[in-house]
Amino acid sequence: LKEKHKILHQLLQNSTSPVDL
Amino acid sequence: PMEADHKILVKQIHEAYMKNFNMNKAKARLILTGKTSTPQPLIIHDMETFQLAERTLAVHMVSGDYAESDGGVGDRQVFPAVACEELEQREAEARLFHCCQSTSVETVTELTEFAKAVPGFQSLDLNDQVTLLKYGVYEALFTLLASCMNKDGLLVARGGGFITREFLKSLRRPFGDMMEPKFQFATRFNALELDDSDLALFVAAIICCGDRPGLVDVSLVEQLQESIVQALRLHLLANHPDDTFLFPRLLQKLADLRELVTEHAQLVQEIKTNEDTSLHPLLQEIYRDMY
Repeated sequence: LKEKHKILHQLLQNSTSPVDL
Repeated sequence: PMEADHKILVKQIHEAYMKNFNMNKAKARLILTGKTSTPQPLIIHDMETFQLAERTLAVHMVSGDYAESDGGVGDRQVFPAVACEELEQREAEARLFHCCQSTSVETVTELTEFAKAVPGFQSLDLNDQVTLLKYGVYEALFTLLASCMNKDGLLVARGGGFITREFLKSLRRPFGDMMEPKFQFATRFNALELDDSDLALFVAAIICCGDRPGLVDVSLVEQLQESIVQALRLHLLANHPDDTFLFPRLLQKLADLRELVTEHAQLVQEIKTNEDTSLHPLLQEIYRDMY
């Protein structure tokens, strides 16, 4: 699940905006 | 003591909602009814006004194009310059689709922060947090979208623009089919006359849902769901004393939302397959193996 949802994981663990990635 | 507990939960969830969402129903209704001191939103009713909005509301109508591959986060494709009017129209539709995606990505980010602030959510297994977001964010997103809609259109760009229902409907298939079901849902949903405190609990209940596929610890999610749903039931009784059937009517909306998301995912799949456009990596993650 982690491998397939890297951005969701990242959002859950910090608050980096995916728009800025 | 139970009454005190539910009031604390209501307060915490309402505060998390007000803090994390840029737009809320109270704000949207003020703009939609013209009862605000901020400038009236720019009405987007054709391609010309859409292009004007792109120029003037640029900050909040980011129309990036996203690479297809998982590793290509942030990669940009460049559209070939075209002179043909039909191709220009197609480009504008693709840009509009990307504006919708940017708004969705922003709302998913807000929803994630909101979920993290719901008491108990962060104690769940991290895989379950991912699962709950994957399956819940679009149902939550369409709930929040209803707050920005009236029968004639939709507030966009943080209230800076108002895109008409007729314009959205007039777009070429499959783009033209995208928003109409959401307007129909919004009309029925807005008739319940919920306020932001009710919506906060409803959105929390959508996310903390024990029957999402693949949950590791179902009973823990169910416990969390139960406390939120009970708080929602008691809050609705207190906040809408004249509408005793509001709670069961609201629960029925969960089925409508699930159907709306399934239809939406199919349309997005169709667009991805048949159109020269791409999907933001975060949205790709959410849609992949969804239903």
